[in-house]
Amino acid sequence: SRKRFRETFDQVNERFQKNFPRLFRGGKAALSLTESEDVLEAGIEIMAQPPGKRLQSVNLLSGGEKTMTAIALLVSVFQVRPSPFFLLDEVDAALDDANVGRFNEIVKEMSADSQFLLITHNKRTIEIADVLYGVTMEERGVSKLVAVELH
Amino acid sequence: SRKRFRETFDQVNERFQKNFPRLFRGGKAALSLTESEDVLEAGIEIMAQPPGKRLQSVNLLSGGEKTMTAIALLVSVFQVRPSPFFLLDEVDAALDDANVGRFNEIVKEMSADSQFLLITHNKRTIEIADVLYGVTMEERGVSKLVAVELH
Amino acid sequence: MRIKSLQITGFKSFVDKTAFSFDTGISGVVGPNGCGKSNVVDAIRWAMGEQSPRRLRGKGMDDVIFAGSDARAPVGLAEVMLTFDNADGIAPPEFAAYSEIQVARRLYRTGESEYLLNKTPCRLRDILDFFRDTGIGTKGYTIVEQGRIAEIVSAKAEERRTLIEEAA
Amino acid sequence: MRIKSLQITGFKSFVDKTAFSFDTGISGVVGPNGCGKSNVVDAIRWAMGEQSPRRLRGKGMDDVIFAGSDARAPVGLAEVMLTFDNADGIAPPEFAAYSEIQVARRLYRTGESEYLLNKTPCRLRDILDFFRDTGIGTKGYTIVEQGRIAEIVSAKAEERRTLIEEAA
Ligand SMILES: Nc1ncnc2c1ncn2[C@@H]1O[C@H](COP(=O)(O)OP(=O)(O)OP(=O)(O)O)[C@@H](O)[C@H]1O
Ligand SMILES: Nc1ncnc2c1ncn2[C@@H]1O[C@H](COP(=O)(O)OP(=O)(O)OP(=O)(O)O)[C@@H](O)[C@H]1O
Ligand SMILES: [Mg+2]
Ligand SMILES: [Mg+2]
Repeated sequence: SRKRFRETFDQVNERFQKNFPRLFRGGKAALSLTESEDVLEAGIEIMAQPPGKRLQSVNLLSGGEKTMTAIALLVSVFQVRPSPFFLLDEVDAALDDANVGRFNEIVKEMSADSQFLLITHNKRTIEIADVLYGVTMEERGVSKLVAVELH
Repeated sequence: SRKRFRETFDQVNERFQKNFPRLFRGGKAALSLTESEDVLEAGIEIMAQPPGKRLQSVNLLSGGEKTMTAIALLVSVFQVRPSPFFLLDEVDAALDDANVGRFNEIVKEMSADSQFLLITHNKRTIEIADVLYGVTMEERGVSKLVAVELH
Repeated sequence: MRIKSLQITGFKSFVDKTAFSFDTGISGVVGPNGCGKSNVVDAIRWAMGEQSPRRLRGKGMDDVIFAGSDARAPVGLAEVMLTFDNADGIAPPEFAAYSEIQVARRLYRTGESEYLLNKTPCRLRDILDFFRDTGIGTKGYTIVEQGRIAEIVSAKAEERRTLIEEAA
Repeated sequence: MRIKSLQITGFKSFVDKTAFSFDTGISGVVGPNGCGKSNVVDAIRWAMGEQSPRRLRGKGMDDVIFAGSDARAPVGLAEVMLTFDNADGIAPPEFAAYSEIQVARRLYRTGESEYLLNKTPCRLRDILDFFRDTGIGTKGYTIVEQGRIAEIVSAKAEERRTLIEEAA
């Protein structure tokens, strides 16, 4: 319904405006609806301004900045409508060490209320896991679960 | 011209059939031209079979396997028509340690004949650089070249 | 409604029955390139009713059935069983009595499909409704596929609607 | 025809004149997210005659001119100078006498563009022909943009032709 979409949008936007500066240690961001007769047809624009930079098209952001902006938005949607579980496949691939740390910190926080499955190659992300599932192909072409370590 | 395209295609294909098993430590791969009246209209299909696995659509390959397959193809084109320089922006992002090592090894080899500029966050890739250019934003929003280290 | 356990047999590279039992908190999945980590996510998506082979990196849906290896022949059946813990009671009302809810999906190479909710045969429609009623969709933000996190940012404005629509 | 040096002024985040002098072999570019590494690659592409703002992550071509920061005002001019070493003699015949070839491009916020080959004003067409004649294109395999390496594999068959066409 129009009303529910509008309400959800506003709530997510409110969170996004807090989560972005938190993840970027500053700066500001907001969502906006594109011009449309019907709010159910409108698109969602993202305005994102990292600390110290001028507001420009979100496409000019760097690979890592786009990932962190996307994470800020996902976290915002989660806070408005928590999902019981989250499956994240190598979302830290473009992040430098500092940003991996910030991503891990916010995941640790959200994991109090939601179950997370994180696929990663990153040593720092591996450290925040409560349990590690090791997958291998000892026999070529055949996947096997070989190790479950508790931290 | 048709003849030249066909010749180049065959040469690249010949190299690709050697480079893939080299990078994957086994397996096989080949290029093929799609059905077409005119070879100048044909598309290029990739068949890639990592060691021990069955041949399936190239889209079923993992993120890292797709990157390594792409690298095998790029190296093959390079060997047929060397470019004086190569600019690679975070191409190692999806690779595990072993594959980063194989990627680095083949870059080191090619660097005898071509100049490489590698943007990377990966500690192992950083080690194969002859020179390192450090870029920072000490002053927010303003890029600066701050360090040039020779290895 | 967290995931309690996952059992995969004959699905993609998991030809042998493989069982994961998940806890609350953060589970990390690690291993070399091509070993099967993303296939685990594909298995969960598929059990949740994913209908597009392309979103599972395949051409046809039969691409998810183990196609064989050097040493093994292809198999004729892919099966995934996903068991949820209903302690938080967010499952649809008709499942309120259950502390555990199991969703199973099978695909035979002959093309036949089977779907089960708590071991009772049902239709794909029932699986999709089940997840829609709990608010978990395969299109929303619950699952972020490899290489696609930044897409939220580089997507067109209209494509981003789904994110809010699924939460609304 | 390797790159000998690169000078960037007013282009994207490099508002102050920044000079890179490159050697043979492998140069690594490192730094935190968002510090300007990919912008260096964009600068080289742009100097080579890239005409699509989208391929430089912009909406309009003026997006490449430094837009200001907290402490700095926007500037009115972006300039990139790329100097090549012609020791291997692969430059087009008319440049055979030169041991060094310089390509420069400027864009004013008013919309005017300037192109120079060895400090002689020329047209964009001349820059594009120069690179085409040396066999280095911005479309081929010489430059692999961030996040796009796997595209070669997931691309449609017809899109992959460019790779071979540029080499043929
Ligand atoms: N139907 C199938 N039968 C057998 N093997 C399959 C099938 N479908 C996919 N595979 C194999 O699964 C492998 C990919 O697995 P997956 O994408 O899970 O790897 P990954 O662990 O995520 O690796 P990466 O770290 O590179 O992302 C491929 O090598 C592919 O050949
Ligand atoms: N015209 C411009 N004026 C000022 N700043 C700009 C301009 N265009 C882009 N930028 C800034 O450049 C930054 C992106 O730089 P770049 O993509 O080079 O980062 P990077 O070092 O590659 O980071 P990552 O490791 O995340 O890929 C963005 O923060 C963007 O705001
Ligand atoms: Mg994967
Ligand atoms: Mg970058």
